[in-house]
Amino acid sequence: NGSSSVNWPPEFRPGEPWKGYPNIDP
Amino acid sequence: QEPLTASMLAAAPPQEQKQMLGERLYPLIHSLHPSMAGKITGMLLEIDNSELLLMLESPESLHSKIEEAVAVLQVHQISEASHKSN
Repeated sequence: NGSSSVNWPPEFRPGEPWKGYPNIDP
Repeated sequence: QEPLTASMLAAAPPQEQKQMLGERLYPLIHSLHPSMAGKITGMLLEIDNSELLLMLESPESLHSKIEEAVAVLQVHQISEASHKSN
């Protein structure tokens, strides 16, 4: 669906927790 | 700054591992693509940690991964734009 791709890729900002983590299956 | 090692990563929880790798990758990527550094780093962090460590040790493989990510991002942005214009 379109909404998820708008936020892809989860942007990394130094000093801020990266938001992409939960999407990755361990 | 001492190089990031597998044992340093292994000592950290998974979320922290991605953060540590991101903090190392971001400045290297920012020096090549300042405007897209956040998105490129976010894309590369989805790669397996062991491969990310290898990339941190080998600038050539890091550069080729970065260029791949830039190409994917540009295609993604074009398809986003075409979705919006439809």
